Amino acid sequence: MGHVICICNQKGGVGKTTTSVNLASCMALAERRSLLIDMDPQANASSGLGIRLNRGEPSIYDVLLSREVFHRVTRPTALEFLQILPSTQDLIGAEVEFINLEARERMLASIVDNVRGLYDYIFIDCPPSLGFLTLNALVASDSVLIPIQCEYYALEGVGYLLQTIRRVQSAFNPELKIKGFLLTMFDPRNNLCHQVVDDVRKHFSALVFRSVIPRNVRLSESPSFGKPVILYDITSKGSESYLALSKEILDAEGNG
Amino acid sequence: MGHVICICNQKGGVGKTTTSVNLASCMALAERRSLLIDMDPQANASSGLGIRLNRGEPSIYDVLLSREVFHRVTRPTALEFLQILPSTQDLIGAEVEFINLEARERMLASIVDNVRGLYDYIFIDCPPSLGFLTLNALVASDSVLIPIQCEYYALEGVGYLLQTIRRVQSAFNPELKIKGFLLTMFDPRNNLCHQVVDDVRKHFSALVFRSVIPRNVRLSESPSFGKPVILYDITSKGSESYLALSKEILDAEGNG
Ligand SMILES: Nc1ncnc2c1ncn2[C@@H]1O[C@H](COP(=O)(O)OP(=O)(O)OP(=O)(O)O)[C@@H](O)[C@H]1O
Ligand SMILES: Nc1ncnc2c1ncn2[C@@H]1O[C@H](COP(=O)(O)OP(=O)(O)OP(=O)(O)O)[C@@H](O)[C@H]1O
Ligand SMILES: [Mg+2]
Ligand SMILES: [Mg+2]
Repeated sequence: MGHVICICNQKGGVGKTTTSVNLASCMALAERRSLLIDMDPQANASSGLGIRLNRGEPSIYDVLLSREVFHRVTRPTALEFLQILPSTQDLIGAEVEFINLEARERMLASIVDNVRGLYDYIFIDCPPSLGFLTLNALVASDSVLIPIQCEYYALEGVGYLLQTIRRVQSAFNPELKIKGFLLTMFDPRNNLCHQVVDDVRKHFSALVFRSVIPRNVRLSESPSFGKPVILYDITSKGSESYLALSKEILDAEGNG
Repeated sequence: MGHVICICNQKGGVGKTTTSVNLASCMALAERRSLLIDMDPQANASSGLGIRLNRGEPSIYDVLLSREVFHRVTRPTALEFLQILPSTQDLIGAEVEFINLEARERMLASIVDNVRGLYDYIFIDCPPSLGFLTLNALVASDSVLIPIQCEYYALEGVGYLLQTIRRVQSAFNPELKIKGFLLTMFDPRNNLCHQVVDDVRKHFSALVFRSVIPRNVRLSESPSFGKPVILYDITSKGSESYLALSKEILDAEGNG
């Protein structure tokens, strides 16, 4: 049965989308059947894989509202073992529109539960907030991967995120675990980066992935070509680091 | 009468808080009476100026609900001409809690209109979303300053932001103008950065500030000391660039 992992942190710009796109792609390269669900109205994960829907084209918004079936909206990508359930800005309205619907926090979970048998890994990219869309992702997931940028502001919100996860565990999804904290945009020349890494490893020790994602220009260039970094520049440090992360996750689950 | 400028972009991590804190500080250095309103539950602008409220301490949340008066919550900072109306995580609940209140989109505007006579400049830091809190900021403002990180994903959401601003202009605040687009985290060694700058200048021409904020480690270090960059390292490129921006804004308003 597929592992469902959401990539979540309400702090903006910490590498959620970059991690979702590139980790899912590395899993696909290892021939694990993978699905990326774009739960962010910014639709960066969709465009990062070269998929740009026009306004009104069916997206995850329509699947959540049961106006469209999962199979007709999910699309293939340039990688044989990777599919994407794309997003559009229509999703922005969901926060307010769905407020009076029954079991609104389980709308994504009911979709995921129907299809998880088709995949080995399902990744969910979240927007930079702890509202309805992120709540849905947490309820639908087995575990949470938390990217942490090696910067001061990025550390501040982690406490609140963990409180929110605990609340979701007690109210909606007792099985939800923390997959790990991923340090991103690490720049070895920057003292602050080293301090943040030390802080995070001290606080969260074994929950912090050994793999650290360096600041690497190829990671910020590849989305402009609609490609994950492994298809844009396989020799880059960006590719190396996300391949190492995918291997670390596969090894930990005993199927390396 | 004070100019009210909100710093807004739903894309995360583009430099909204860094711009709010440092631009407000530079205006204070130029002896303009300045107020920074932290409208983000992450409260990064508050901690960036060394203010850390405990949970339950009165914040902007209480002022919005008229449970506390403005003057008792607003605090001085290390700069004589700068005050801050700080935020806490209590604000996260506002999005859902205030949904049934009368004139909920004007809650901040009614506070700002009462105090704008006391200041030359009022800056509002927004969260990375286009929900209730950002809507309130847009309705309360005379103009919008839009930071754009010199990266690919940052360009994608600008269209939607401009649509939202137009909707706010027609429904709530016809006087709202675009103050300008500010290019942030510019790295001259990175080709993509140059492309983004060219794109933005081509699309928005005169609306783009001449001042460009370079990527500068002092800007990411200063918040960990609770100081704006001009009090942390006045000789840094970070200080230089925000001083240049404040001068450009003062000159444009004829009071340089
Ligand atoms: N390791 C890295 N090295 C260099 N650039 C990176 C790296 N990771 C991400 N980026 C760039 O930094 C910016 C922010 O990353 P990204 O958009 O993935 O963050 P996010 O958390 O998804 O943002 P949001 O909060 O808006 O959803 C993007 O322009 C991305 O291309
Ligand atoms: N010009 C710069 N040079 C170097 N680092 C910067 C610069 N501007 C911002 N930063 C750092 O980049 C990160 C993101 O900036 P900031 O938090 O100001 O963005 P934001 O748009 O307010 O994020 P959010 O969407 O979460 O509110 C922070 O850690 C900040 O210290
Ligand atoms: Mg993202
Ligand atoms: Mg911010």
